Formats: sequence, C-alpha cells, structure tokens
Amino acid sequence: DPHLNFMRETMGIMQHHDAVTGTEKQKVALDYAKRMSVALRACSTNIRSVLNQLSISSDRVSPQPTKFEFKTCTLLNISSCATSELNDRFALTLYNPLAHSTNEYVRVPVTDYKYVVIDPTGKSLPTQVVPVPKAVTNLQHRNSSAQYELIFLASNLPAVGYKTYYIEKSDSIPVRGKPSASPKKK
Amino acid sequence: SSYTVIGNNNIKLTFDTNGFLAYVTADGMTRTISQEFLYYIAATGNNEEFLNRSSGAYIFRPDKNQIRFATDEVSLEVYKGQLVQEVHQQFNSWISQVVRVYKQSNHAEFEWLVGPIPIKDNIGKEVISRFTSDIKSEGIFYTDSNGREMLKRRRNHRETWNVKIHESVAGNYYPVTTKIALEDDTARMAILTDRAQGGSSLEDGVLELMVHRRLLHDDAFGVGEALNETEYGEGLIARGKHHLFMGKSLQRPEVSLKAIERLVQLETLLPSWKFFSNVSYSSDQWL
Repeated sequence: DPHLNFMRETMGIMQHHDAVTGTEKQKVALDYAKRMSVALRACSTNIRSVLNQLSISSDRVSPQPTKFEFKTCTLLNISSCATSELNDRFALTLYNPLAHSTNEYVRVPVTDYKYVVIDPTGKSLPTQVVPVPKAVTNLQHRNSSAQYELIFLASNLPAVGYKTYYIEKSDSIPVRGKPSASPKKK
Repeated sequence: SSYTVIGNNNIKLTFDTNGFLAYVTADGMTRTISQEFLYYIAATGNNEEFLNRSSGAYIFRPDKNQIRFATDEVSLEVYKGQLVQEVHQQFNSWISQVVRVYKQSNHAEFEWLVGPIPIKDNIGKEVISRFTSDIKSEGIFYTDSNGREMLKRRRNHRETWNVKIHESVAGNYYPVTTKIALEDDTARMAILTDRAQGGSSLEDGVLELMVHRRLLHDDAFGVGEALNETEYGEGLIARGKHHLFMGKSLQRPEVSLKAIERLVQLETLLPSWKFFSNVSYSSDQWL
C-alpha cells in the first residue's frame, strides 16, 4: 500500500493545471519528473509480486518456484533498455490494459541483429531487425549500446491480460537444423 | 534519382527525389500528400502592454506570422523487411524522422525527433510538422475534445459570436489531445498524436501540429520564466509519434475509417506495458 499510495499522491499532484499544461516553473517540472520516476519504481515492486503470483502454473511440481524480476524500462522512448542490451536471454511480458484483445508490433532495443523470439506456445515468431536511427544513437546523454531494434508481432494479447515472450540471441542457441539465412545487407 | 515507395497492401507512401513525402495511396485512391517540418519565429513583445505579449509558456504567438522551412532537401535511408518498411529522414542537424508502415496496418507512423532547438541567433522557435494534401476542406477541420467527441472548427470563425481574427495563425490554433482531421466529399485525412499538442488547418487540405518549442521571453501570464529548458545543457530533445490515416470520406457500413482511427487511438494511448526479465533457462526449460 505505501508504494501504491505514493503513486496515487503523485497522480494527484499531476492533476494541477500547471502540470497538465506545462506552465510550471522549470524546477517544478524537474520535481514532477522525479516524483513520477520514484512512484513508478515503487510500484514495480507490486507489479513484480503480482506477476510472479500469476505466472506460477497450477501444475507446477517445484515447491519453490523461481521468481522473475519484471523490470520496467523507462528509457524505451530513446530505444534504450539495460535488460535487453546486457543479456543474451531475456523474457518480455506484455500486459494489455485495454478491454479488448490487441495485436502490437513490439520494438526491443538490442545490441545484435540475430535473435529468436518464442511465444508462450513455443512457436518461433517472424522477426525483423532495423538500425536505431543515427539521430538517436548520437544523442548526447543516451548511455546505451543498443544499435538495433528487434521487431516482432505480439498477436492476440488478451484483454486486461498478459503474454510473455522468450527472446534469445541466436548465436547462443544450439543448432537444431539448417541455420537460417543471415539478413541481407541493404 | 527515383521515387521511394514503402507500404503494404493497405497503404503506400511515395517519397520524391528530395526525400519528402509526395503521395499516399490507400483505400483505392492516390492523393497528393506532402509532409515537412517548419518553425515559427516567436513573437518578442513588450509585456507592459496587454496586446503586445511575447510568445511564452501560456500563449503561442508567432512574430508577424513568420515561418521558416527546416530544410529543402532530406537525406533518406530505406529499410524494407517482412514486418515493417521504414524510411529514416534527416531534415537538418536537429530534426529527423522515421516514417514506417507495418505489414498489417492501414496507417503510416511518423516518429519525429526534434531538438535541441538552436537559439544562438537569439530567436525563439516553435516547430511544427505540416501535412499538405489536395483535399478541399473549405476551411473546416475537426479536433478532438479530450479524446472523446470530435469538434467542428471553421477557420477565422467562432460558433457563438462574430469574430475578427487579428492574428491568423495563433487565432486559429486549437488544442489537440489525440486527433485532428479534415475531409471533403471524396477523401479524408486524419492524424493521431501520442500527446496533447496544438494544431490547426491554416489552408484548405493542410493540417499542422506543433511538436516542440523553445522560447527566450516570458509571456507575463504567471510562470515568470522563459520556456527555455537548458537544465541538461543544450536544450531539450523531444521524440514522439504521429499516425497518418488517409481514405475515402464516405461512411460505409463495411469499412469505417473513423472506426479504425478510434481503435488505433485507444491502442496508441494505451499501449501494452512492457516488463523485462533476466532468464537463465534455455527456451525449452522456460516453456
């Protein structure tokens, strides 16, 4: 509750007419940004706890199920995310807040161009990799090694529900058959 | 040396040899639609006089409606794949954009990156993205009311009193929370935003949205400082998205462009939440 209350209080502050329209003083704008950041970080604890409860399958045999981190990446707007950049394997959980199922093209900042994406049924999805625009990689204060964005279609995300995708650098996957052709250079 | 085309079965975008958007093909027709970045020169007033305010945090007020093009030539990089086709545009050293069409979508996405706006010339600038079409909108356009109903706007006109507009740009600007649109008997063009912006249609068939501004004077309405965010050194950089829809304006029972716009509006403003987890398992173990 203290975590949620901090977010509630912050959202209350954000209803002030200066916050809505951007007519606050610069130092106040920075304080608003800080409060939002702290509130989001506090609530990520709740999110982690809830998703870890939801993601335990009912037929699980292990008495001590593994807990996942479920980190938010607040710098995705500049194509930067520590988890996807620093790990060869990671999972991406998408929670759909809408009251109807949706399809969404997901873009994940990555450091390489060879990845596989596996959906919750075990199916390998078609992917595409495009370079992060030069104007973004050249941003002065962007501290990121992501040179590419991995794109895949997350289809039929359930209404107010979630799906988790497994993403892995394809170099680290044991060869099961004929390797796929490397992307054509344009 | 030749036109560049990206798109899918639903929508195609053609870029001319200068790198600007030139045509959009969708819904069985091709229309002339261009897109460019421009900026207004911000008014510098004398705040002692009520009718001579500076452009500032509260008011948008270009100096004698002066507008400048960001560039007359755009460098292009094209990436075409099985899920998305996109064009990376560089307008100048501080404005760039990615225009993309996903395989299954029926609209185009414009992801703009603007800033830091240069101010070494001591001129405040208010940057817009402008879409120019051949649609004969006759002074009528529509902006949303906080994401809900669309309100009809008529250029140089107010619904409940006779008005004489003295400043034709500022006097025709309206708040856009999620959508701005115009149409004629045959075609319709709509732009969805990812945040609240100012917008207008200052000529028939033309829509513009303000994406970023950097000002050097206070407008004396209360904030007491210029809208010049230099806390991080050079000035802020803004990145955001516009979604362009074009199609027939006729309402048809089988396809409604407005219904599609509404759905994309929801999905744009309420996208999925993304949570990343480190995983040590192999894919089989994870499953």
